[in-house]
Amino acid sequence: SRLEETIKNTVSQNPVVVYSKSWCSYCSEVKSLFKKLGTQPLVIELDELGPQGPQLQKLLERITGQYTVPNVFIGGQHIGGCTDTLKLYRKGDLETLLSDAVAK
Amino acid sequence: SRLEETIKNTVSQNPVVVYSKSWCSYCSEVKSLFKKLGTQPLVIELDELGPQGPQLQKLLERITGQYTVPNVFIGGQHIGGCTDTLKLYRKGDLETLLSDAVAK
Ligand SMILES: N[C@@H](CCC(=O)N[C@@H](CS)C(=O)NCC(=O)O)C(=O)O
Ligand SMILES: N[C@@H](CCC(=O)N[C@@H](CS)C(=O)NCC(=O)O)C(=O)O
Ligand code: FES
Repeated sequence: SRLEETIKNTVSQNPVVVYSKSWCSYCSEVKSLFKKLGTQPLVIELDELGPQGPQLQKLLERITGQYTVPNVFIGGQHIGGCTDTLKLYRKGDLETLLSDAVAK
Repeated sequence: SRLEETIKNTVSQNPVVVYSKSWCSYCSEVKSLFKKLGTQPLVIELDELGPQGPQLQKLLERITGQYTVPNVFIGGQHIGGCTDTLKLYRKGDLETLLSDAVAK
């Protein structure tokens, strides 16, 4: 579908993408982690898109298996949610993924 | 107002009360912390109350100054949100507050 193409283009053309909800603290945590690491992610607030928000959220579930937010992509690769992202950060892997993605 | 009385009765008659939203991970964190500490809080899911949910949320803001969820009360006392509750837990104060409240 066209909306599915939009998601695929978005995550391939932007090194860091976060599908988010503006009021959600788990999403805020992920956004401020990237900011702290000097990366400016593309943030898509699903609650600010009217009816397209729920549509995107369902499509993301079909594409990634994940329905929840935050939904994080780095270098076109699906990373996961807040817990997954923090786990990678503590292991030291997140910064490697970020520099690879930004370098592309 | 009558709804305001309901809140005041709820927090005075129940040792631990969490105003919550069922999909919110910060609320889940607080609920599982209390469960881990052997306390069964009274949980009010504001997203499951139809139009009364937003009404309660605005009243809670008027009463406590806090609009966000989770909104936590122990022994009738306003504790705060997820971060505040975790802070008290790490300081060792949360368990003291809980035993006092449960003992009442
Ligand atoms: N463990 C996941 C939890 C994700 C989660 O439960 N997200 C909630 C918001 S905090 C959610 O998307 N709920 C459904 C919704 O808001 O539509 C993570 O770390 O990201
Ligand atoms: N620092 C606060 C953050 C609270 C917060 O921002 N809560 C969000 C959900 S995670 C909220 O209530 N947003 C407005 C809403 O859902 O109505 C805490 O630790 O509880
Ligand atoms: S909505 Fe509360 S942490 Fe996501």
